[in-house]
Amino acid sequence: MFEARLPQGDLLKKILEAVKDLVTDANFDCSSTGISLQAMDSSHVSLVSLLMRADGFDHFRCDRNISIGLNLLAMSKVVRCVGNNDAVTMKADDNGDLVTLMFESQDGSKVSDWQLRGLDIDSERLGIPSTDYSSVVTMPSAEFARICRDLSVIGDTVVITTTKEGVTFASKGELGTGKIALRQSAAIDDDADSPGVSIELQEPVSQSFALRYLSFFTKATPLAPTVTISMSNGVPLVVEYPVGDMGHIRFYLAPKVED
Amino acid sequence: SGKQASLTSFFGAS
Repeated sequence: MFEARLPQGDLLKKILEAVKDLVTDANFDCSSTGISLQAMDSSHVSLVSLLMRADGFDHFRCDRNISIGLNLLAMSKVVRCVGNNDAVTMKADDNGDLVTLMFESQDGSKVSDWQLRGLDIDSERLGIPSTDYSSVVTMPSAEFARICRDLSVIGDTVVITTTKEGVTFASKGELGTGKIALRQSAAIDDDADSPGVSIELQEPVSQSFALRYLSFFTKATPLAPTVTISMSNGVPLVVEYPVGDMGHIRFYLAPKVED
Repeated sequence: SGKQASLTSFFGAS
């Protein structure tokens, strides 16, 4: 059997909000080490990779590896009923046909039980090569979301360029052009809510990406105050948000290339 | 503004 209890149920809510518009159905792969999920969007341009380590749950039991296939839109609707301080318990039988989600309020005064039908999803897992990225930008997640939103007014593609001085996001379209430059900056009083912008630069990078997908990724903004964007020329970029201190959600996006 | 590459051309099936 599989059973896992997450004291901060709102993490699961934020994860579902982050992926439900990008991926329809996905397998939650459960093993003794935790839960992982890997899924591509329907056009095979982007990929989401979620990791929740077993030690981040206050109870975790997985007798044998199972893949629990779920419709993420249906799951997100159920998980939206989680109160912010609720604990969430996920349970499944050994074949993953039926999945139970139980939400408990902090004082134990309210318990709700939901059952979702497991789906048989035939998904191939992609091998993601481990890469030393040329440029790694860490910045406030809300700022990244805002830049994606603001540049979408101008065009559908953003050129992200890193240099020693900073990072620029530029877009152009029929209306004109827009460019937003961020310089490296220190965090304000080490305050996690006011993170600065930092760039680890092995080599400068300049690469084009579809704003539509980056905007999908920014639905993960409520998960964390910072986001990390890792890039090398000629390969997909990775946008990573931590999931509490138990794992991460990573979004990969293939670049736009010259015609 | 460029042609969208497919992710599968970078990441092979494992």
